[in-house]
Formats: sequence, C-alpha cells, structure tokens
Amino acid sequence: KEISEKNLDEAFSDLQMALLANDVAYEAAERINHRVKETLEGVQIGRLQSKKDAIREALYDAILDALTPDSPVNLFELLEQRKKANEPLIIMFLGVNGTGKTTTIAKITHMLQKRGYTVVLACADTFRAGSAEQIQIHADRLKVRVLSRPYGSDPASVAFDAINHARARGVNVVLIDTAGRMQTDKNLMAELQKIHRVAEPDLVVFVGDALAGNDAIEQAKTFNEKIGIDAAVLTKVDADAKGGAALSIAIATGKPIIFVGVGQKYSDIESFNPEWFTEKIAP
Amino acid sequence: KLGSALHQAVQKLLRSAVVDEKAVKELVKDLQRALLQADVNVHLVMDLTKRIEERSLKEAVAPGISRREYVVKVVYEELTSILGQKVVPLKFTPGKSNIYLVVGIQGSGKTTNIVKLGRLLKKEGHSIGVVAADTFRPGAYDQLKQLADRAEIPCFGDSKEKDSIKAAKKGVKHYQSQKTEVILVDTAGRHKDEKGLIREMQQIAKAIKPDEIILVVDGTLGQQASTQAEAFNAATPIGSIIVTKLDGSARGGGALSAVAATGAPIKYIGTGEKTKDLEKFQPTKFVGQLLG
Ligand SMILES: Nc1nc2c(ncn2[C@@H]2O[C@H](COP(=O)(O)OP(=O)(O)OP(=O)(O)O)[C@@H](O)[C@H]2O)c(=O)[nH]1
Ligand SMILES: Nc1nc2c(ncn2[C@@H]2O[C@H](COP(=O)(O)OP(=O)(O)OP(=O)(O)O)[C@@H](O)[C@H]2O)c(=O)[nH]1
Ligand SMILES: [Mg+2]
Ligand SMILES: [Mg+2]
Repeated sequence: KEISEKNLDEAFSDLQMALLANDVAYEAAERINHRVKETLEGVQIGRLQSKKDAIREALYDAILDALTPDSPVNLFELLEQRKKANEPLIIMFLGVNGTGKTTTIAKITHMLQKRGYTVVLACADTFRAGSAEQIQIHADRLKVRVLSRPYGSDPASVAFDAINHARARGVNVVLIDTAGRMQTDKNLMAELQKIHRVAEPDLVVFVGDALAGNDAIEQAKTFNEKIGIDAAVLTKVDADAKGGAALSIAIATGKPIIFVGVGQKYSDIESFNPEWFTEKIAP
Repeated sequence: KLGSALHQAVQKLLRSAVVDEKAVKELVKDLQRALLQADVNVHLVMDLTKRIEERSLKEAVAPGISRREYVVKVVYEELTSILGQKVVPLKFTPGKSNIYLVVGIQGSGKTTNIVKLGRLLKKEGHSIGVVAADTFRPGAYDQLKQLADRAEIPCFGDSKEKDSIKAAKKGVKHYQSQKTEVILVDTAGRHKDEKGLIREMQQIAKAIKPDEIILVVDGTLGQQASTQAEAFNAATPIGSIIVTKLDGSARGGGALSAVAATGAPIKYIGTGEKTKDLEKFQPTKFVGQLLG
C-alpha cells in the first residue's frame, strides 16, 4: 500500500531522534526529513518493516546528497590557476572563538608546502592575548614568514601587508588568520567585513567545531549571510564527534566542507569524505 | 534563547482555556523542541519531559492552586532538580592555599576564564596566583601572562618547560610558599579519546592535590557534552563547571547535560571575551527566567 503522511510521521520520529543524537541541528534534521518525505510520498511500499527500510535508505541518500557539493572547491586547481597567472591565492579564515582557525592554518600551510607551494601568513587577529606569539611559533616551525602588527592595530591592514608581500616576492599562497568572534556581535562582524573588503580573498573558509550542536547552523548561516563563505573546515572530528555538525553546516550554507581536522599535529588534516560522514550520521 | 522558548511554551499553556491532557501533551512537545534546540542531551530531554507529563497529568493538585499553576511548578522543580536550587560557591577554605585545577576540551575557554575568575576572586579580597601548566599549546604561556598582567594577577610559568606535571608542581609550590589563597592552574585542552592526555591530567591532579577541579565547558557544545563530562569525571572527579561563550547564540543545554552527567554544579558562566565577562551562575534565576 501507499506510504501516507501519517505513516511517515510515525516512522520519522525515531529517525529524527537518531539524527539529533548524532548532533545534527534541529532545523537541519527537520529539513532533511522534509526532503525525504517529499521523495517518498505516494511511493508504493510493502509491509511496515520495509517501509522503515525505505525511509532509512532515502534518509541515507538525502544526507549523502546534502554533504556532496554541487559546485566543489578544488583547492589544488585554484592554486595552479593562480600560480600560472603569477598571482597569490588569498584564503581568509573565519569562525567563532576557539574552533581551531589558527591551528588549521598551520596544518594547511604544512600540506601546501609538502606539495611545493610557498606560503605567507597574515596574523589579522590583533585582539586576542597571545595570538601573535601562537602563530609566530607555528611560522617558525614551518619556516614561513608571518606578517603581524602590534595588538590593537587594524586587522585589515595586516591582511593588506601580507598580500603586498606575497605579490612582491612571488609567494603562492596568503593565509589570513582572523580573531574568533560571535556571529551575533555586530561590531565584530563589521570588522570582518572590512577585512574581507580590503583583502578580496579568493576563498573564504569557515572553520567550525565538530562538537558544536545546534549552534553550528547559526554560526555557518550568519557568517555566510554577512560575509559569504566559499568552503568550510570541520575541526576536532577526532573528539568522538558524531558528525552531525557537518550536515548542519552543509544544509545551512550549501557550501562544501573541504577538510576535517582530526587532531592537533600538522598532519592531522584530511579531505572531507561525504560517504564516511553519511555512515556516521545516518541512523 | 532557551529561556524565551520555554517561556513561550509555558505562556501558551497558561493562556489555554482548559489544562487537559491535550494541552499538557502540547506543552511537552514544545518543551522537547526547545530543550533539543538548546542542545540538551536527547535522552535527558525524553526522560525529563516524560516525567513532567506524568506528574502534570497524574499527581493530585494541592488545594488552592490551579492545575496550570501546578504544571509550571512541576517544570520548575524538574529543571532545578538538575541545576540545583542555590548558588554554589567555589570550595574555599580560608587561611590556606586553595588549589583549583582547570581542565576541559580544546578551545573551551580555560585560559581566558581562569583570569576572569582570578579577577572576580581578587575583587572579593583574596590573593591570587595563576600557573601556566599548558606546556603544549604554542603561545599558551604568553596568552595567560598577557591576560594576567592586564588583570594585575601574578602569573607563574616558563614557556620553555615541556613537562606539564613539573610546571604544575613548581607553580603550586611557588604560590604555597607565598601563602597565596587562591591558586588557579591552567592546563592544555584534551578530550576523552586522547588517552595519554587524560592520563596526564590524572598525573597533574595526583601531583598537586587540588581542592577543586573545574571543568570548563564550551556553551556551544552539543550532544557530546554528557559523554565527555562523564569521561573527565571518571578520570578526575569534577567539582564544578564553568560554562563559556553564552554571549553568542548558543543556549548552553550541553552544559545542563554535563551537570546531569557529573553532578557537578555550574558555578560561573562566561559571557564575553573580556576579563570582566564572568558571572556567578544562579540556577533559580536561570530557571525563573526560563519560565517567566
Ligand atoms: N583534538 C583536536 N584539537 C584541535 C583541532 N584543531 C584545533 N585543535 C585545538 O583547539 C584549540 C584551539 O585552537 P586554535 O587554533 O587556537 O583556535 P582558534 O579558532 O584560532 O581560536 P581563537 O583565535 O581564540 O578564536 C587548540 O588547543 C588546538 O590545538 C583538531 O582537529 N582536533
Ligand atoms: N565570546 C566569548 N569568547 C570567549 C569566552 N571565553 C573564552 N572565549 C574565547 O574563546 C577562545 C578560546 O579561549 P581559550 O581561553 O584560549 O580556550 P582554552 O580552553 O584555553 O583553549 P586550549 O588551551 O587550546 O584548550 C578565545 O578566543 C577566547 O577569547 C566567552 O565567554 N565568550
Ligand atoms: Mg586563533
Ligand atoms: Mg588554553
């Protein structure tokens, strides 16, 4: 017999709970369920058990579809393009406090160097205590130059310095670190918009904590609305994260997650694998 | 946030003409959604709302109070039974050096909130010292030192020290010899699956014998909150919780789950990046605001 709206609702309740338990934001779980309902309405399915299997299968596909980007960001293609044009690739990192932006920049620097690219860092976090010292230590270990200015300076001017430096010396990549900030803080978001205007980055990367719950959707949505993001990195996936934050970010922005952080060492960064995350998130 | 959503759910119940089974079930559904969106642990939400529903429908209402007032009373009681009824102060014994070991997941806000706490306690008239025992994170000593300097609080540490246990012991010894009343020890971030780091945390606690271990919980923490808190508590008994970053859009439900999992009360909340942005957690005020 046909799957009716009421039958679907009952079966969906358990699966919805499973998604929530895997840290998918409430709104994202609702949207995914809605998509699955649309897919299945009117479809002919047998007994109740196979009904549940049909829903589970459709849910798996819906999650995989949401996590697989329509327009993927291929970092290495972009790098080659800019290199051929003799221009530095400019990447700006943003996100709320403590998600792992600075550490992710260090990891990406290491990754790019292994592939033969030259990198310069911009410490555009001119606010937080110890931010310059932290990134300087990474820069020393990685043997790259980091441009910074005294605490309290205009962060946009640091980005500007680094880009000029890269252009003058033919450096392939500029990675711009910004201070963590709550996306609800109007002044700090205005500051970020200014850095964005001055730096004109090729890529804006949102760095999100895989341990965040419902806030992941709020963060990603607002940073995307106010600044515009091109891609995301999900950090601390090694902290037994259930993976739901990936779905929340994908649904909130439609932008691809390109890397995941799986630890604190420079090598602890991997390409985002939609199938792996779907296996983890899907009930 | 969580407050206004629960507030709306309760107000809806209070406005309904009759408080019957249907109205209570609707309240429970609204409560569930509000609590889940606030990151409260899924199982905890189900248990809590099941109890609220049972009590609201089955318990005899005391004379002189309406069934609807009774339902609000039940919600209030169930939430405060988790969060506690009164403000719980930091464990403090006058006339000696009180040692507080501060632990938590990477990036949760330990370093920043240690200085905030130091500043608050200094205002209350205590002598304070912070110890930089995070020997892993690049710039950890500089970060703590800069924050402490601004708050005019002494900071003990050595950016070249590689051994965190040694760093903790040396710092505590230093302040004990100065008869400092409050010693706050900063540690590196860690999570439950970093077994070596969890062991290190146990070794630090064994070495300095803290009077209280404070778990710093990120206000944005989702469903992992209870599992992580449980693991920390199993390794080193947690005495209290500080919930940070509640100035953003996060509602802190994860912290509620952490309290439920460890029995450790929330004593302070972080509401911003500046050193003044720390408040004492008041559970009844929190629940009272929740229920309007
Ligand atoms: N376990 C784990 N820890 C991580 C990961 N990424 C970053 N960290 C840790 O998270 C903490 C915060 O990292 P930072 O790079 O300082 O974060 P941030 O976003 O730059 O922080 P702010 O600049 O203060 O907003 C550090 O202790 C990092 O080592 C990861 O993938 N796994
Ligand atoms: N908005 C806001 N930011 C906070 C709050 N508490 C801490 N932060 C910020 O969160 C980020 C991380 O804080 P830290 O003190 O470095 O965190 P941590 O736990 O010591 O990090 P690790 O040592 O790497 O584990 C910094 O950018 C802080 O300024 C808070 O209550 N509100
Ligand atoms: Mg940073
Ligand atoms: Mg720290």
